Amino acid sequence: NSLTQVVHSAGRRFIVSPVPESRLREP
Amino acid sequence: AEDTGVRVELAEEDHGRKSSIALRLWVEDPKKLKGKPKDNGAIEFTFDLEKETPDDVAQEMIESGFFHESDVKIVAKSIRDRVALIQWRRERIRPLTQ
Repeated sequence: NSLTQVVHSAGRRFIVSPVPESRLREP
Repeated sequence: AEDTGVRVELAEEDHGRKSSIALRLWVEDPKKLKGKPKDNGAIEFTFDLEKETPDDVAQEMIESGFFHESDVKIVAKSIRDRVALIQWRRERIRPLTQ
């Protein structure tokens, strides 16, 4: 499970996950 | 919208009723950023269309270490462009949702 969560001091949660392969831009 | 190298998309279906929506942001082209982004993952967060501004979120992302201070404007603009599109679309479909 490669989700990580960062909670900012103002309370907003940021959930980081891998970018879906289909969404990566071709180099 | 201008290609800032930072992609922001809806992270859920938007039926136009809730004021807060889930968005997902990731870096498509790191060369367009001044600083080196900490992570190359997609960052999901909720945004309140009525109470918050893209600058708030961009600043919080900087403070959380996702981006370098010098990229706050690019991140804010990327979010602002997506939010504007969502609000434009909501205006168009408003008669249907009432």
